[in-house]
Amino acid sequence: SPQAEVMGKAKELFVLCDKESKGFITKRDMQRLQGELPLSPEQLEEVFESLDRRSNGFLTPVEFNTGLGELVGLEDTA
Amino acid sequence: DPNIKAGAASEGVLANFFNSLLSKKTGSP
Repeated sequence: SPQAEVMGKAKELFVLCDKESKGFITKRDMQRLQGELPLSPEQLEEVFESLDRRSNGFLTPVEFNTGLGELVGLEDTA
Repeated sequence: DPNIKAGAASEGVLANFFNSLLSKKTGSP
């Protein structure tokens, strides 16, 4: 299914953000993406906070996948 | 869209983030 495909990609995208292969993403990791992605520091912070459901400062693969999955779900219905 | 959370990124920003990551991934070996 397209959703399963997205979830597979989510893992690869997570690895791109998890620069030190810690198994989670911090705000510092997001800030490092600044030069690589066409997003402002503010936007990267917004993305982080949107995905960080528990607001504990760490993005787990599950939270990352959930965020991407919801986005795909939204796009399906749009 | 009322689903957008206060203080959170809009769908557009999130989409931009993921799309940019995707193209970064496909754009590099």
